[in-house]
Amino acid sequence: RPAEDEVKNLPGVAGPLSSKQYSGYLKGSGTIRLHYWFVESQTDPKNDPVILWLNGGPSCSSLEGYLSELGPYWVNSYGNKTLSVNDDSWTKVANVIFLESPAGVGFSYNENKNYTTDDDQTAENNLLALEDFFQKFPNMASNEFFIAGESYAGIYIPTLAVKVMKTQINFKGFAIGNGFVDAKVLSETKVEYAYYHALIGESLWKRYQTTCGSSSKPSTECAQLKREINELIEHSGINPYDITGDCNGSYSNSDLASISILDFMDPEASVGTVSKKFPGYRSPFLPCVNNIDIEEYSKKFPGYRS
Amino acid sequence: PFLPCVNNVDIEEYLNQPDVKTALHIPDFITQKWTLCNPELAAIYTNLYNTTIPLFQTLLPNYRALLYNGDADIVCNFLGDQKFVEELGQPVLGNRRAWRYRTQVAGFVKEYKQITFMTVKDSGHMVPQVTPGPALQMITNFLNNKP
Repeated sequence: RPAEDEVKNLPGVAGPLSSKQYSGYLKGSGTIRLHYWFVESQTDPKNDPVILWLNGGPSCSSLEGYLSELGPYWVNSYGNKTLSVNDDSWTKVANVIFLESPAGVGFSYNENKNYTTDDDQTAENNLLALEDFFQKFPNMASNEFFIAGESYAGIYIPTLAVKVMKTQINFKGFAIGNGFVDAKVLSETKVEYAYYHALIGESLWKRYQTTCGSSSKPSTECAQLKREINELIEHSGINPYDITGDCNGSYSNSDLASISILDFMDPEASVGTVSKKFPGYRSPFLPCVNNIDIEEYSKKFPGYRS
Repeated sequence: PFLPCVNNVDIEEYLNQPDVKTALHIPDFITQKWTLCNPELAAIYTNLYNTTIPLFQTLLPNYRALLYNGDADIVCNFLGDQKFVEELGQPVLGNRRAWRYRTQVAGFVKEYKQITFMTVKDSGHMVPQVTPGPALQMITNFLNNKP
């Protein structure tokens, strides 16, 4: 183990760390250096498997994976810059490497400042970094090895895995969460998903079916309609990453998306119509603003549907 | 915004503290602020793969795979990944069934030869964040090659 990389303490954590941790740099090709944060298993580091975790983007940092998903500590909210214990950390059952990749993401860098890259170069540099990891941690070389990640790691992982399979690494398998694994399929099902979860209405759905449904050859009108639907889904204030959760961050640079919702809604349910009928009514689609108790409203105005 | 509705302020504030950077052995010449994503890098990144089906077909004969989806995510929605797994054409090992976390239904799962597709109920894009308990159970079983 590289003593110089050991994390002795973490600001915001009181007392000793839950298991040994290491942070430093792994070599990619040439002058590329990728930052890693390795957390040993809290149970049996000698025998538990090793997981390489990759977040997506492309260009998003795997430290998010550590600090708000599967790591042993989560950053607390409200800016107090402290950490709390994650009782369901994956480090309870595995040794986990969080790798910031490609260069230019997080603390990773390229000495020559060239950050142009692609899927294959990213996979190649991830492989080189992984091989460097096992040089630094030969004690982990015989452990079972898995790759896991989410989102655009749906590309990162299989492209890396086909390279890993040609090495001596004790590779066993891979897991992908909410993966970007096929652009066409995801794009098509996104509209279906939006319709079946009532994010778009009948009229727009019918327009979509008419415009995009019959021909296998994509038309300009279909592409435009898909763009509009996409804009509606991702910038309307509904959290596209968790439609039943809160919208915690910003969602749009302008009010345009909110306005476009009105265009997409069924005429009988449009805000303009409802407002005339029920003075004082404000759209529940006002992003992240909950200023109306819909249930109470429905009782007051039987038959009202948002 | 690069990630609509995702609040990353707390992580950024934490990681940009000098004492945290020191603890993580980040060299002083890295003066650039740590950010969750790098949109400028994303803008010059070249995507080479529209589909990963050929890669999966290379891998699956020898390696196990798990595709899981928080079912409340629309960006990489479960319908798409479910369809993707079906299109791989792996032999089906059993019917789609509910899986449980403690006593509650936590999603649905369908197993194929070498690959499992599962949903995580009412979870989002970041499954271990939204539903940490079910996520840990899921990955533990996968690592141990259990259903």
